[in-house]
Amino acid sequence: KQQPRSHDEL
Amino acid sequence: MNIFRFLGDMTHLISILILLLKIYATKSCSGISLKTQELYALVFLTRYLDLFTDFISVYNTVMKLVFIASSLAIVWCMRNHPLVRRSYDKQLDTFRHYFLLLASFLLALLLHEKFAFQEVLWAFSIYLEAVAILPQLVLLQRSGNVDNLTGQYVFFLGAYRALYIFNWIYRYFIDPHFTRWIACVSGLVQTALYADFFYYYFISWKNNAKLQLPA
Repeated sequence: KQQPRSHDEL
Repeated sequence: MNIFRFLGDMTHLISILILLLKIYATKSCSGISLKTQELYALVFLTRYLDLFTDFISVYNTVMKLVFIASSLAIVWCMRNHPLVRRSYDKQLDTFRHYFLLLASFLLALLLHEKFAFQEVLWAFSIYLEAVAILPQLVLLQRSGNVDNLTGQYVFFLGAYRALYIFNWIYRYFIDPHFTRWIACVSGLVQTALYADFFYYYFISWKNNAKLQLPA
């Protein structure tokens, strides 16, 4: 399972 | 990426470019709070720890580098550039911003997405960013008249997080599992702190008058 993106926002 | 977030990032970038323009063009930082700039530098340094570990996109990496570099350059200039540092309103910029640091850090220890070094610092950076503008708003009220570039700088800085709120609403509709409570609630508080500034900014724009904040 792909590690969910931690924080994709700036 | 959605239009709200993109516009938000561009608005944020514009605010930084306006500040760099003001400092570079006028060789003056009058009306600018060094404490707020130091807090922003800390916000970016603690939020972008994943800069070299998590590659998200070229855009993401480039923007993080720009934000870190510009915030450090502004702090360095205000502290060391002979002309700029002389124009710093040291006697007006007296907000005890260490309390903001402590409160944000304690809150991050309590409220975070995961109790991990990077996550606690990420939450810290989110809380700190929400209150980092306070020394700047206090300085504006004390210094009375606000020069044009400073007023625009604060306006775009406040507008960027307001656009991010639309981004979170949009992302929630697209994917109900998307919850960013920490960033969203913090963003609401952050934008609310600009409420009175936005009001006086609007009045000055409507009356085509100088921006005046009541003391």
